[in-house]
Amino acid sequence: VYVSKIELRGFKSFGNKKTVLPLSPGLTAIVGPNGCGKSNVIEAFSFVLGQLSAKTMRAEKFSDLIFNGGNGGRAAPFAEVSLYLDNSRGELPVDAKTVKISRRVSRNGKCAYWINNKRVPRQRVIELLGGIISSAGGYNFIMQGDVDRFIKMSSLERRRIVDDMA
Amino acid sequence: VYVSKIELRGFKSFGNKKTVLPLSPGLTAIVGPNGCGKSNVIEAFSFVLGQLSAKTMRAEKFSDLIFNGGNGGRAAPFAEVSLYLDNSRGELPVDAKTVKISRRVSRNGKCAYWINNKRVPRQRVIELLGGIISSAGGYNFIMQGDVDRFIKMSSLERRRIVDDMA
Amino acid sequence: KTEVFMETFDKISKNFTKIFETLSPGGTAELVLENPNAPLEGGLEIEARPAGKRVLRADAMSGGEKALTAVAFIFALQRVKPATIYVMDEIDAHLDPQNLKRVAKMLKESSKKSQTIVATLRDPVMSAADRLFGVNMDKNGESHIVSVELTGTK
Amino acid sequence: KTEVFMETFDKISKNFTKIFETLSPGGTAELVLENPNAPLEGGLEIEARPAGKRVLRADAMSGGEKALTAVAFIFALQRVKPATIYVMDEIDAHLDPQNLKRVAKMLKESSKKSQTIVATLRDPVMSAADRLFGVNMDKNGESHIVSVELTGTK
Ligand SMILES: Nc1ncnc2c1ncn2[C@@H]1O[C@H](COP(=O)(O)OP(=O)(O)OP(=O)(O)O)[C@@H](O)[C@H]1O
Ligand SMILES: Nc1ncnc2c1ncn2[C@@H]1O[C@H](COP(=O)(O)OP(=O)(O)OP(=O)(O)O)[C@@H](O)[C@H]1O
Ligand SMILES: [Mg+2]
Ligand SMILES: [Mg+2]
Repeated sequence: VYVSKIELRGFKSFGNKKTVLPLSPGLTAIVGPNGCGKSNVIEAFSFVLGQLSAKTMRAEKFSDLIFNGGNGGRAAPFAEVSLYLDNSRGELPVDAKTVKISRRVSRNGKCAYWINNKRVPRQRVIELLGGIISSAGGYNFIMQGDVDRFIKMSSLERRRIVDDMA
Repeated sequence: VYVSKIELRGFKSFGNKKTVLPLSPGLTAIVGPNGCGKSNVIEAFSFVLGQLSAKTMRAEKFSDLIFNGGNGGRAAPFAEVSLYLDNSRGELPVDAKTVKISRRVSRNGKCAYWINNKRVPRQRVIELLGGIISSAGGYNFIMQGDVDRFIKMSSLERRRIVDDMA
Repeated sequence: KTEVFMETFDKISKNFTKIFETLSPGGTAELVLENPNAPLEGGLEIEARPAGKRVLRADAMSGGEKALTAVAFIFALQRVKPATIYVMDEIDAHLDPQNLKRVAKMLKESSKKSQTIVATLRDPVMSAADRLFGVNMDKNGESHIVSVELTGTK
Repeated sequence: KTEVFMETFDKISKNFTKIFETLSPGGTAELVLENPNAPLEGGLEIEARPAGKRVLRADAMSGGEKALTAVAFIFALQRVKPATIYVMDEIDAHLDPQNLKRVAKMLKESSKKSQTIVATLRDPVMSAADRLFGVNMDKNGESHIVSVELTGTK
């Protein structure tokens, strides 16, 4: 399973016009000047995979994730991210070569999820991804500043990390 | 006034053989791989200018600043740093074109200071340097990690910084 | 309970040492339990011996050595619970060019098994990538993806 | 007491805005007292408007924007109590190449008045220097200064 595409619409600094990033296996680097939106792209992955803490995406509440119009533009009506998974090897329990997972947050702060454009409860998405993508309890997401936290960690905190993985 | 030379002997990762860095006005960059000793050079400036906190030089006690022999070598008997100030414009109240300030820490943790090779109390060095070099209460020394502390500062801590300068 | 801990600890520990030795050639490091008989009553220390140096507790190392050790630890945790995608944001601060090159090479290697997305400001990581996305912010505060560079087979 | 504070605050504030505008062309920033009538009863906030963006409280900025703002603040403090020598250790982490170039340029400029010694891992700062010292650690854990490059007049 790998991600073949991610689409952002109205998500953080990305406007209401859909932004598409086609992806392939291997190593992809996201580059650009300070403040251009790299971490926002990283957070889009976290968001669509079900992140429940707005704080880890640097938002006080979920509706803060919605494009606010920038400099005198219009705010977006909602923030939506879609992740396309290549399922050509049939590893996911979905009868389709591509599995599209979408999440939207509306101005009232409520979130909705879809799998292949069919509305589903969040739990369905979490079950689908299971150990394949979002390795619960693993460290496949390393956000900006996490390495510094690892550096400053006390020996007890470090041992607790191993605890949590056991 | 500017520093024309700094000499390190037995200071941190610098061995018992004197290490000499000739300097001039303008911008000097100290470069090299992680762990090679750049910050140790920076701390040598802080040390010779009278730094009283061993902690800011990443030492638990002052004798930790003495070269410990590295990998199977012999430890140095003491750590000594000498700073040479160009006084050709007579800005310092010393009757000499060059003013040499030295500080040594011995294995018993005691420190001694010299001005032009004449033993003096620390206070004499502090008075001599006054606002010229070690701008007390200023921020002319920025140690590794200080920028991160400024980033994480609360608004009260930031206001207190201005307080301290006032 | 302690058995489950020790099983996981051993896996992470072996991976950590292997990874550190690759990132710091000539050096070695290990995870050390403060209380080996009652691991859950103590902490977990990192003891590292970079090439040509004596053993240092991790807090005695230089800024960049600490960063490299932390990255090695994170990679070791990832090996224990492998995922099909890794998403990492700027893990390369504080690393000198040589250490950075080795981290970039390791990212490249492991990306052959697990799709890896990294945000970075630094050249060696950019050059190791198979694909590059440039992000830009326009005068209206809106982000755009401005370049997609497929570097083909590397 | 408050007067002395306000006098210092105004100096730092003017310097900070000027420095930020140079490091972030097209942008501006200011120091804002939480309690302007009783400054000592409140904190001090930084409000920055990078080029093309709306005003952000410093904590809402990106990692690199926060670092640039912190560097501008440190430089502003230095202008208020000038010294004849500045010694700085790796102030360039988290900055992208363009921001880094402007910080290096500013270090170069101010070094014409005040001798400046910086430890750095990054090229733009190295290239701005008049003199370069390379430090190396040998197999016995001993540091040596391996190169002195006087780059003449630049
Ligand atoms: N809801 C939103 N609407 C509009 N813009 C937003 C929103 N949330 C965040 N932003 C903007 O996104 C920008 C930060 O982007 P981001 O943190 O991704 O930068 P970055 O490329 O990671 O930078 P750095 O290299 O410094 O880490 C800020 O300018 C912020 O104002
Ligand atoms: N008293 C001492 N005797 C011998 N070696 C020492 C002593 N004190 C520190 N060291 C060594 O100095 C080294 C650290 O040097 P330093 O912190 O200056 O590196 P650096 O060049 O600043 O690295 P970085 O780029 O990662 O910040 C460590 O290897 C440490 O073991
Ligand atoms: Mg970022
Ligand atoms: Mg250092």
